Amino acid sequence: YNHFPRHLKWQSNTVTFRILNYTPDLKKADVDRAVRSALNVWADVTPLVFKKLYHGNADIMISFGSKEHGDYNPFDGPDGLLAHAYPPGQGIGGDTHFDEDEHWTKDSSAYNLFIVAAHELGHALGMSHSSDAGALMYPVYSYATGFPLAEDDIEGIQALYGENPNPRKVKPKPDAPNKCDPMLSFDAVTELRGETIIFKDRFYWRIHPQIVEPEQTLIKSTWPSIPNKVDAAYENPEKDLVIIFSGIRMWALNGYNLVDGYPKYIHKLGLPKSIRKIDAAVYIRDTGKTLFFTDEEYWSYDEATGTMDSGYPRSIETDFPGMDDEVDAAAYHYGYLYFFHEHMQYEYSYSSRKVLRILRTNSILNC
Amino acid sequence: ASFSVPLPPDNTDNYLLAEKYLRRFYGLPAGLQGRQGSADAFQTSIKEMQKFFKLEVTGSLDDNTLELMKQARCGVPDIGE
Repeated sequence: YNHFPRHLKWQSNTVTFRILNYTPDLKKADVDRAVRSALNVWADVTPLVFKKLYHGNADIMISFGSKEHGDYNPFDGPDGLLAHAYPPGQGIGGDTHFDEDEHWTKDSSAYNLFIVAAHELGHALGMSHSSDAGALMYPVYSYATGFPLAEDDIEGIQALYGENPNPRKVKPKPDAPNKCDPMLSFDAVTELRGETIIFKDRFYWRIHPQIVEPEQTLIKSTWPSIPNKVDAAYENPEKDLVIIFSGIRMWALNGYNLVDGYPKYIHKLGLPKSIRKIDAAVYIRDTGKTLFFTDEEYWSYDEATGTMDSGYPRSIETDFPGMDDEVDAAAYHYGYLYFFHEHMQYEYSYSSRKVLRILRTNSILNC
Repeated sequence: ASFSVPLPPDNTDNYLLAEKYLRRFYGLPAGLQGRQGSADAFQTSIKEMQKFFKLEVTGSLDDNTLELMKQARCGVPDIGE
């Protein structure tokens, strides 16, 4: 998290606000509710109390305007800049402006006013932008449900105002995982058109062969319709599809796009109803089979016929000597299977049927 | 890349978008500067932005950096004024 220079903040814990005008995109009551909910997000975790004024000058003056709207800090029409706010202080300090050329909504169909307001009011209270991709104070817009503050945001605002003496139970979003945490484990690994995608919590890293620094992004900012938690994933390059598994459901992605007809139940693959989660999935290009790992066993799926091979499940330990533990994620490269389990990865040679090397899970992230 | 070389149109658009982005959010100085000064300031600002967003710090307008510049966002600068 970051604060503004000199940690600008309001000196009183009672902060006044006033809504000067309204967007025609939403009912007046919806705007009032969005602003009040956005203020409550910060009030939940601090001693701050927000008092609404209907006349005169409030600490935080909230308004909608387009292009040049009076503060020589013009907006830019649809998309691009959505809103801005000023740090605590007299006059324009604390004032919060929304770009009227955007389409404001109560859901995810366009820019969600509650989420943008919660972010801007963070500025109006003294928070600057955070570089944590999962934080509310991250500069780029992203729609998310649930309590919008991450631990990073809460730490930042409490560094200015302290904790709420009567805390309401809130469930902050966990911070973005640190790729070089030695104990890092993965949720899933897959290829995607020549890149490697690694899923962890609400995020994924994207590894491009020519780019040294893996890029971390929120899953929902790229694929809004898949869950925040991925159990397994694999790519079928022949069909240019990446299949994502979460719980008993699966999604098919063609690049950024969700394929019609998904999600589907994983049991359509031929898995028994007793299987409630797939731990890892990997497509073996040389055999045209996809392996599904569930607890101590694994299954073999024939992509060409779309059926599960008979004689499965089989024991992982029996068929993959040296792998006597569950599998979190799996990847296949040039005849080598890479099993990821907790903070270790095992390089398994298909031809010599043994584990050749054991590495740290996040060595793939240049750590 | 030397910015004194005429850029093809789409590159020019991207460069102007980047310049406007960096000026608004990363304090890239406005107005005319010497040719070398301008290139240095541009590169320094891009590096600041790449560092902030945890992108690979290349100092050049690569695809990932440009893609992020085009995303909808808040109008407050990313680094302190």
